[in-house]
Amino acid sequence: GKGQTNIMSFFGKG
Amino acid sequence: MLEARLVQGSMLRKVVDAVKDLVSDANIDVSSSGFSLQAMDTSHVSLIAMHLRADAFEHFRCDRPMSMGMSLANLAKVLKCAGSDDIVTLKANDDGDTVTFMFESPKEDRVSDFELKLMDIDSEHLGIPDTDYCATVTMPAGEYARICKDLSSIGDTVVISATKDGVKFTTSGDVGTANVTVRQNTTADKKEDQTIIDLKEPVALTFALRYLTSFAKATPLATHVTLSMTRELPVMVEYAIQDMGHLRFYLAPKIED
Repeated sequence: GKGQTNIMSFFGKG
Repeated sequence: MLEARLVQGSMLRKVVDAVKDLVSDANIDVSSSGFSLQAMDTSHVSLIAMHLRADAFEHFRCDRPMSMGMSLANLAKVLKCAGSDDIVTLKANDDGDTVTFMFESPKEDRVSDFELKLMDIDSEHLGIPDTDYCATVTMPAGEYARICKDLSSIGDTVVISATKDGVKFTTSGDVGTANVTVRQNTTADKKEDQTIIDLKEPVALTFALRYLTSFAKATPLATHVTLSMTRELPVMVEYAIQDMGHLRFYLAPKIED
């Protein structure tokens, strides 16, 4: 949806 | 060889029922520390992180770490066959492609076992950094579920704003607008009615209500839910699994263009 960010842009591949 | 015996087997069912609509298949990782599950929803907007400590189990044996890929819908079907007071024992061989669930009634007059096929699920493991949150709100889980339900009937996006006066949930849609403000209440005689707000600095974030509402499926797990927020970071919605572990949901914020 509008302006929804992706969780992966906050939590890098661990 | 994995063998784990959980006296409050119903906790397992409550955890799976809380996440099965958000995540369809997931790897349950088992090690000497206990059970962990980390998975994103299909749209990669939210992340679930569950941990059940080994010492929550009456008996816990895990010879070597293993990852069990499962369909959560099928796991939920199996756990639905357990009585609410049953003791649940999980067993799996190290190189096995199945996991067995044994349900024993408290009087041990009824024992059943279900064997579930394991799946190969390639899921990337994300690193969740420890965050020193600006605002942490601990409130009755039922209250949070009600706010999500009520506001979802008005709009599909919510602004959660934490200030020293309290936490305000705001939404708007074709119907109109709605505000729910929850204030600190540390004097309620029953602990489960208390709301505690720890504010380091005011913060306001925007989220899609459908995910927050889905997280509320975890309400049967705990009397309280904790919302932790920091500007421009995902909110963490956390339910304690008694004193055995936790079920955490992370939701990425919406940013105005």
